[in-house]
Amino acid sequence: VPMEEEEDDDDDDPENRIAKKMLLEEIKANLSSD
Amino acid sequence: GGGHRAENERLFGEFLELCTHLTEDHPEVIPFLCSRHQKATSSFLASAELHNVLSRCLSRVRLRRNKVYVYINELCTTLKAHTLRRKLPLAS
Repeated sequence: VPMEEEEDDDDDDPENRIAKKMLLEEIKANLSSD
Repeated sequence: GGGHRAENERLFGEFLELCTHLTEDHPEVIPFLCSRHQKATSSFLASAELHNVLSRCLSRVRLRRNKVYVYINELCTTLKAHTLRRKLPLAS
């Protein structure tokens, strides 16, 4: 039986998604500059 | 100065603990936040400003876990703005 998730979607928030992308890009840039 | 240092350390530890569980899909995020924290100036680490930012981020992440990266990003940006400049030239 498929379960419906309504509130538990971490990536649902667009602001969170943008912040996550920025953060991961910064981490990647930092790693490559080391 | 230094009045907020111990309290700031405690709040930062709490924030880390909470975020560790919420960022399990990207385990590189927490070490990055720690390195930003380590590079911040000691005066900032003991400041009321950091105390305010940490308290705000902590209470918000408790209310809205689906915005965890927003608050981590905010904290990283704040810490970066108060980082010691330590660019050592590489000897060839």
